[in-house]
Amino acid sequence: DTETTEKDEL
Amino acid sequence: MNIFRLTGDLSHLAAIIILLLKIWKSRSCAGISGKSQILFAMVFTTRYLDLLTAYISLYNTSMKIIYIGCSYATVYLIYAKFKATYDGNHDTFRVEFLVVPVGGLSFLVNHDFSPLEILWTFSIYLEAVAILPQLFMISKTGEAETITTHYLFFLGLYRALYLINWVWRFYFEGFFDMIAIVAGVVQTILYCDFFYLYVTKVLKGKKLSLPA
Repeated sequence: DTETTEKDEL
Repeated sequence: MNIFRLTGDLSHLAAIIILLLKIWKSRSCAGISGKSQILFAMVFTTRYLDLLTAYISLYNTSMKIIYIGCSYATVYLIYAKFKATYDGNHDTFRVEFLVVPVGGLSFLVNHDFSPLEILWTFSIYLEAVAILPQLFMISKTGEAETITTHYLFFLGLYRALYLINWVWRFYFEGFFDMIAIVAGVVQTILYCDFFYLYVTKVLKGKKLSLPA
C-alpha cells in the first residue's frame, strides 16, 4: 500500500 | 514522466479533441452516448479537485484544465446545442448501476479515508466503467461512425499505455498504485472486444458494424 504520495499522474 | 505516460496522455487528449471536433464540425452527436460523456465529466471533476490545492507542474495543471473544459463542452454540445441530434432511444444504459457500486467501493477500498482521496478513488473506479454506456449504445445500434471508432481507439489506448507506464515506474522507481493498476486493467479489458473489431474492420477500411 503506497503512502499517499502527491498524485502526479493525470 | 516517461514516454509511455506522455504518449498515453497525448492519446487521451487526441480522443477528447477528436470527439469534440466531430460533434462540433458535423453539428451532430448521433451515435455518441451522452451518459458516458457525463460520467467522464464526473471523473475529471472528482479527480482534479487538487487543482485547487496542489500545483505539480504547468503540464499537469494545463492538461487537467483542458480535460475538464473539453469534457464539459462536449456534454454541453450533446445536451444543449445539438440536443436535437442526441439519440436518447439508444443511450439507455442504467448509469446508476455504475455510479452507486463505484461510490460504495470507493468508501470501502481506498488508500486514505479523506475526502480528496475518496473522490480520487471514486474517479479511478468510475473511469474504468465510464465507457460502458457508449459500448452498450454501439451494440444496440449495431454500428458506429468511423470517426467514433477512432475516438474509442485512442481512449482505450491511453489507459493501455498507462499500464505500461506503471510497469516502467514499478521497475525503475519502485512506485505502484494497486487501485489505479487494477482499475486500469479492468478498463483496458473492456476495450478488448472493440480493439479486435477496430483492427480487423476499421483499419481495413470497412465500417464497424456488429452482428445486430
